[in-house]
Amino acid sequence: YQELPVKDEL
Amino acid sequence: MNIFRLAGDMSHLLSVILLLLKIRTTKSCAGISLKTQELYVVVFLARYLNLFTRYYSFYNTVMKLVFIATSVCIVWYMRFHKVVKQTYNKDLDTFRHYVVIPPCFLLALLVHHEFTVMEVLWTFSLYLEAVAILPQLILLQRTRNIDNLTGNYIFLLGAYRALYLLNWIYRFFMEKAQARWISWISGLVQTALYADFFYYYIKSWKNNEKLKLPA
Repeated sequence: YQELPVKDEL
Repeated sequence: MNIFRLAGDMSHLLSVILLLLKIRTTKSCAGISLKTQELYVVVFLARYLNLFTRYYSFYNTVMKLVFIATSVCIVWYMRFHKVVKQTYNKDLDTFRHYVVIPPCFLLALLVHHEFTVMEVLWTFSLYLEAVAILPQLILLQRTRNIDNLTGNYIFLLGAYRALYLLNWIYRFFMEKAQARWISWISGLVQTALYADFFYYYIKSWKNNEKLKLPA
């Protein structure tokens, strides 16, 4: 399960 | 990072700085909902847990710390500062905000990307943020005259998530990012709640008259 890119958002 | 997300983060940052400035300079929190501020503390604490587990960038880390610190600071001012707390509209800010927390948490337990603690809390923070502005909007309808700083604060706060919606569209098409329905729908609901505020805010700005929400 790869970290969702959305997690680099605030 | 794209221009929409940067603009969104700056709008969000500006909104909390504006609110802190209002409280510090006028020594008053009249027209501000403590319930919304407390919900935002929960939102940031639940969302930024990965502050300790995953480093994305200096910017990301600093902004998370700033949002947590400012939201806690605002709640402190409104609850404990001897002068400011007198100006809190306790009798008008009556939305029972703790009522929205369990449903958001339950929904996060049912609808999420992955059933892990971090993921469920992150999802919970998205659902909670979508409704966190409700106490503030209700208080606005009850407040006789809304001062400019408060109006600008809410406008910037609403604009931040609207800009994030553009950021998600941009990322979906430009970066071929996969669909993130949870973020998108929560963001849409959140921005939709500001719809009538945006209407009256822009109208008052155009006609150069005092911002007034119909009761």
